[in-house]
Amino acid sequence: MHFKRLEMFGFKSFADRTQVRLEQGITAVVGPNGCGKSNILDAVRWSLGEQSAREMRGTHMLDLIFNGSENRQPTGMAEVSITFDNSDSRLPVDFAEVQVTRRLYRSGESEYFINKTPCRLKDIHELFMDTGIGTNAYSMIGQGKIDMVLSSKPEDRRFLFEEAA
Amino acid sequence: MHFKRLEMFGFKSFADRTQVRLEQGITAVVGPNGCGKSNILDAVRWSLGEQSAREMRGTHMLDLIFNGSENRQPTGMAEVSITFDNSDSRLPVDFAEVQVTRRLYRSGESEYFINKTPCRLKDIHELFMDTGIGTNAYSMIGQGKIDMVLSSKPEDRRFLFEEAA
Amino acid sequence: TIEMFMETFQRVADNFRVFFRRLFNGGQARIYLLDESDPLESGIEVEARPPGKKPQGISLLSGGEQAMTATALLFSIFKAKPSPFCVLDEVDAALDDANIGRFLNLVQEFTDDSQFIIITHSKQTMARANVLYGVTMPERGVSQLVSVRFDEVPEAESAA
Amino acid sequence: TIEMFMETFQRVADNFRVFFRRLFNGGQARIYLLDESDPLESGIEVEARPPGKKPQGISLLSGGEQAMTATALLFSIFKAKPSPFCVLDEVDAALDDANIGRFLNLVQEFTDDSQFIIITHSKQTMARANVLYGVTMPERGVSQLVSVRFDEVPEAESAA
Ligand SMILES: Nc1ncnc2c1ncn2[C@@H]1O[C@H](COP(=O)(O)OP(=O)(O)OP(=O)(O)O)[C@@H](O)[C@H]1O
Ligand SMILES: Nc1ncnc2c1ncn2[C@@H]1O[C@H](COP(=O)(O)OP(=O)(O)OP(=O)(O)O)[C@@H](O)[C@H]1O
Ligand SMILES: [Mg+2]
Ligand SMILES: [Mg+2]
Repeated sequence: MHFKRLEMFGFKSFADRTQVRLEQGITAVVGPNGCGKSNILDAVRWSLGEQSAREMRGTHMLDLIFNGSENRQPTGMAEVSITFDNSDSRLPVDFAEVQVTRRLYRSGESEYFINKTPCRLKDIHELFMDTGIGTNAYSMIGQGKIDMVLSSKPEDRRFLFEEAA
Repeated sequence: MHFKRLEMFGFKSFADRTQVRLEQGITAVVGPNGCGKSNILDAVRWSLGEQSAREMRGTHMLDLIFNGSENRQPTGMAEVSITFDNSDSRLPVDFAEVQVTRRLYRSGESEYFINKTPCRLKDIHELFMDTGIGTNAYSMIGQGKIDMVLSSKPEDRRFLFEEAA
Repeated sequence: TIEMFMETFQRVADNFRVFFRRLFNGGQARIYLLDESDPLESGIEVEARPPGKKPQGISLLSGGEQAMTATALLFSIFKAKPSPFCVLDEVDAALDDANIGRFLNLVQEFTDDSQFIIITHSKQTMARANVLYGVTMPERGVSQLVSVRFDEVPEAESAA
Repeated sequence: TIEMFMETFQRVADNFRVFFRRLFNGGQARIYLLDESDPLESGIEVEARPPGKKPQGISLLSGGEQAMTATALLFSIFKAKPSPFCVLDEVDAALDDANIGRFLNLVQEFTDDSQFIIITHSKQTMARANVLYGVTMPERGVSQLVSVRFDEVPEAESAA
């Protein structure tokens, strides 16, 4: 199965609906400081069910909603959709293509969808369980986090292995 | 007063006697990974009286002595000398040029010199006190340490100010 | 279970010995359990010796050497339990050009089976990508994504 | 003493407002004491808003924006209490080219009175140096220092 595309709308600095299409091999993301590259990684994490705002550099989950700029008003919600080609049925659902959507409103209310059907966050966690997809510490390395692998104490390094084992 | 030169001998990866002459303005130090650039910063710290091996990425002070390579034996001691032009008498000694030398032997024994005269570590600390030279947290920024300035808790940030105030 | 953990750990340990030598063009490294009698709670120790150098604590390795060692470990785990995709955010920041080349050679081993999204400022990494996206802010505070060709990278124009 | 600390703190705070705007080409930032009634124990808070963006916690700033903000703060302290020399080890690692340029412009403000030793992989920084030293290991495990000219930088040849 592979990652087909990521769509962001009102997520952090991506005020406008933005689609990132993924191909096989290596997709490089480049650009000046502060333009939104790491925010894309945060969007992937969030769409896979990340519940800790700190893992996405925020203090509260509401920090993830586009909060305006000099010319723009804040948006009322953040939405991210992640779409997979599931022709090998690695994801335990009966669809050749699987789209997971997550929304967060300013009220603090959240909505979750699998292929446009409303579901709970729990369903999203269970969808990805045992697939190797998810917020594995070893397959999503955030900016500046590579040093932690070695600088962490021997007891702390276990967390990398525990997700794999 | 300015920093004239740094001399290293048996200090970390600088097995051979090496002299770094400093001029006015900007001196850039470049080179591939693992070649010894950051070791030069450690040598400056150590020569100014740094007592924490961890500040120089070691576990014990003996880690600072060249411990050999595939073709070389370990050296018996590490020595670093730092030389200043003191024509403005910023350093409270009666010399136009001041050289501070520090040695550490495998036995764990240390020696200190100011202009070749033996002295104690205490004398070196007092020499630099109130001169703005020394292991100020804000004038010697180690590799990867710039993030700490902002990521540290508000109480921890004080240490930058307390050295300045 | 203890067997599952030990089996995975052994595979990771074997991969690590191989990948370290590949990233460093020699030398040796290993990982081991601090307390073999208690695998599910034991800390994990890392030892690494770049080629031509004497063994020392990993804290004494340079910034780039530590990044390469950490990369060898991460890929060792990844090989034991592959994910369909992997996102790396500026893991090449501390690496010189020669090391970036070896890092990318190792990544290439995994690209048949996994997709890689690599955020980078390195021209070498950009050159090896199949697809290149540029993220810019033509309107301040609002991100915009564009497909770019290698020769039109918007690297240099930040507002800060 | 409280007066000494407050006087230094005020000067640093004033410098910070100015240096941030210079490094970011606009925007605004400030530092303040969390507890003004207890200056000798109070934590120090930092707020920063890059130009065109809305204010947010500094944790949400990008890697490069945080490095620039930290640099503004360090130079603010340095200006209040200058040292005869300053050693910076790869502080430009997270910065794009435009930001490195503005960083170097700020460094240049201090070079009349202080010497700077900057360890870097950036060609831009090398180009602005008065003196350039290369550190290499022609014999593995043993460092060697050489004076280099800008066009003969030994950047690319690491053993790893
Ligand atoms: N909720 C939000 N609304 C608007 N902007 C936001 C929001 N959250 C974060 N941002 C902005 O996004 C920017 C950070 O983006 P990001 O971390 O993706 O940058 P980057 O491209 O990775 O840069 P660098 O190369 O410096 O790492 C910050 O300027 C931040 O203020
Ligand atoms: N006591 C010692 N004896 C011999 N070699 C040592 C000693 N202490 C450290 N080293 C070696 O010095 C090297 C690190 O040097 P340093 O940190 O200065 O590299 P660097 O040039 O800053 O590289 P990078 O660009 O990756 O930061 C390591 O390979 C380490 O093994
Ligand atoms: Mg980033
Ligand atoms: Mg270094």
